[in-house]
Amino acid sequence: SSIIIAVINQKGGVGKTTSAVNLSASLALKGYRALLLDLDPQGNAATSLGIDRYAEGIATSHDLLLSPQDHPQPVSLGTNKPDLYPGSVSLIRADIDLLALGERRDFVLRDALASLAPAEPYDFIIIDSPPSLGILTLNILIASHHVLIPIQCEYLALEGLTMLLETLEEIRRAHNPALSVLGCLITMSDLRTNLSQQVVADVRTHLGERVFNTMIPRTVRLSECPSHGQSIFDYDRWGAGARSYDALTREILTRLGLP
Amino acid sequence: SSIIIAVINQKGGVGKTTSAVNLSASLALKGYRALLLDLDPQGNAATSLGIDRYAEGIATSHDLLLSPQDHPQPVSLGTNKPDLYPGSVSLIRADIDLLALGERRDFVLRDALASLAPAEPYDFIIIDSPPSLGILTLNILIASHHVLIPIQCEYLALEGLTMLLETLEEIRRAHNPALSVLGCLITMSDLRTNLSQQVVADVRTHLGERVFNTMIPRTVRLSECPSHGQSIFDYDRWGAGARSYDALTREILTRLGLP
Ligand SMILES: Nc1ncnc2c1ncn2[C@@H]1O[C@H](COP(=O)(O)OP(=O)(O)OP(=O)(O)O)[C@@H](O)[C@H]1O
Ligand SMILES: Nc1ncnc2c1ncn2[C@@H]1O[C@H](COP(=O)(O)OP(=O)(O)OP(=O)(O)O)[C@@H](O)[C@H]1O
Ligand SMILES: [Mg+2]
Ligand SMILES: [Mg+2]
Repeated sequence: SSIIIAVINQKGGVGKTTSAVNLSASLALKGYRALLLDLDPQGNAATSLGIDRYAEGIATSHDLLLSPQDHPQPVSLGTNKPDLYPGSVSLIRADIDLLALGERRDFVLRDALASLAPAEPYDFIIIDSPPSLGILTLNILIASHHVLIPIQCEYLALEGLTMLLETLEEIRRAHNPALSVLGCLITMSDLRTNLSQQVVADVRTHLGERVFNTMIPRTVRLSECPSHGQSIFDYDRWGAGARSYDALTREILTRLGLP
Repeated sequence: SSIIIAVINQKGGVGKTTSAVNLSASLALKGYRALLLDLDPQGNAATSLGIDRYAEGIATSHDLLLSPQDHPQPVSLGTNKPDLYPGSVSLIRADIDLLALGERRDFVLRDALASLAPAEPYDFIIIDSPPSLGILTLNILIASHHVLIPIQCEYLALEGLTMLLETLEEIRRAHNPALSVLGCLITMSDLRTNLSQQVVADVRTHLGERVFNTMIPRTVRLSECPSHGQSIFDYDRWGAGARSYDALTREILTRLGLP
């Protein structure tokens, strides 16, 4: 069945959405069936792919999470493109809604994903997470097989890593022994600056093998593509941004032993 | 009594901590008594000012929030420097801890700040918020007189503004009629790019007078200073970063009718 990858980091603005969108687009481009699930109330994944999440008849990830029995259908973006459940404003209260479910609260997303019955099964489900470590994020970790951790090439981005890795360890012990760190992805690197070089060296020293060889450079094209509602592959197919997300996808497929 | 300013935006990585730290440092440098309160579990404000929040005997903002009767003392950073309550990891559960308090839950921070009895009263209390709109953030909005909204010069940063302004309106109606938008601060601007110019134009069109004239440019020095544990005023006193936060402080003081 599907490989579920959570893109997660409680530090804000590190490239979670940009990575979730472009990884799922790249996988779909290579012929894999990919689903992008945005569990951040900001809903930036939909905007990044040109979808109006408030449009008539669009089912959101909140619908999937709390009413899976209604079999809400994702937005289809076309051939060789990911399907999408946009994020919803009602996810702001997700922690409270989940808390009210008592015992089951930790497994709501896992059960909702298990109930998905697409016409053609997904090879990958990519989850964009909010910048927090609350109950919704724990739900994401319990439902996932792997996590991808974007790390912005900034000093403050290093600070929360220990807290995040400890949380993963706790989830692995208590609920999801199979949860693995697929890898840590250095984002927005600008190797002309000393700071960037220092952060890259620190991250590779502390996290070793877990850090992807591929780094995502800071490029104007990557920051522009959301305003055109396109993934980097539609917006600037052969630029540095697309090439780096393409290399990341190949590195991920190799780590997973897939063609 | 003290003027309480919340630095808030649920979008991550937009410059909340950088602005809270350097605004409180700039106010203190001008001779105002300033307190910096970090209510983000990541605790980046302490690191940015060279404080180890795990050190012996340091009272955190979680202590102030949930046990104000013990009169936890802030960290003093010295003459013409802000005092600081560092953020604490236990704030991750703050939404749940507050929820458990029932009726009082919305006013916990307001009451905790009212119980502060510093030897010398603070002119300003600057609050660094987490990237969310949960119960803790609502507490911050109910306790504050003004909000300062950092807006990163990026397309995705525009998306959540409506949600944020609607939340402010709700808080004003239900709990805190005096809550005002002190201003919206454009951060990490790089006017060499079309995107930045476009975002600045959009923000000024939509938000008009609320946008500060002062913009904070993206500078390497501002991203480096947290790694030295110094505010920009100690790290690079006359560079573009310090000059822009200095100009912001003067603009804020003018808006508040203060010298
Ligand atoms: N490699 C890159 N080069 C240039 N800009 C980038 C890059 N990656 C992301 N960005 C831009 O940086 C900003 C933050 O990225 P993004 O929104 O993906 O982070 P996030 O971790 O999802 O944020 P949040 O914590 O708010 O969910 C966005 O405006 C995005 O367009
Ligand atoms: N004007 C600037 N120029 C260059 N770098 C900046 C600037 N402002 C902030 N930064 C850097 O950008 C990153 C994000 O800023 P910061 O951490 O202050 O945002 P935040 O809104 O507090 O993030 P979070 O949502 O995680 O709390 C940090 O690494 C910071 O050092
Ligand atoms: Mg995001
Ligand atoms: Mg912050």
